[in-house]
Amino acid sequence: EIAAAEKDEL
Amino acid sequence: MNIFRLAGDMVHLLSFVVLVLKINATKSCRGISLKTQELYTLVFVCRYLDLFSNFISMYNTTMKIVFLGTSFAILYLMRGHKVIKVTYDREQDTFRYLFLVLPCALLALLIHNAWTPFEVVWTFSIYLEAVAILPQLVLLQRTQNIDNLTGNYVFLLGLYRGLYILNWIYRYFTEPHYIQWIVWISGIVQTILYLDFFYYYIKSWKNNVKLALPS
Repeated sequence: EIAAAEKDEL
Repeated sequence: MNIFRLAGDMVHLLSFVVLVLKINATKSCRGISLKTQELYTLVFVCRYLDLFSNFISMYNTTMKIVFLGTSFAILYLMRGHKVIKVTYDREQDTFRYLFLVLPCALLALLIHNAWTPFEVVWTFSIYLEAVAILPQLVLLQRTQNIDNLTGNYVFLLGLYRGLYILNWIYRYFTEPHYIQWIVWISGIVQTILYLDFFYYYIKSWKNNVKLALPS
């Protein structure tokens, strides 16, 4: 799943 | 988290502070585009759908809540506050939302990382953020006597994006497999939109004269 780890920016 | 990312976030946060300060201190939102503010609010709502389902860090969650809260507070001041709302430049702030929202929505449907509702809405927020400043830039060009705080607000917003680019470069070299084409290209487009403004902002600052954009 791409969603979780890479969405750590605002 | 690297220093560029932290600096970018702090500058972004500072831009909100400057905007709220300007509106509250002068009891006026003259020169501020409500359309840009509404688009930013839409950007945050769409991007932070995972606020409660995807915990990254206390920092992230706090910042997301602050960004959302501040955006809605600014909308309240501009639309609901008895004294402030009459200072809004309604006749000048004429940019059409659809020209920005529709192409971004179509692009998000076409180009995304995964075909899930969450991912498409998130991608839409990335595209929309890149162009959401346009109504503000147009209004700025129409406004005579841009006050210092409004100029600083737009400058901080542009600086925030510039710092994020440095953050991506840093991450690309320090984190394996860190490649995010959608975010990078949108972020570069977003920063390019500010270049013209930067030029006049820095020029006015160096010559110590009031900022004015040529129309």
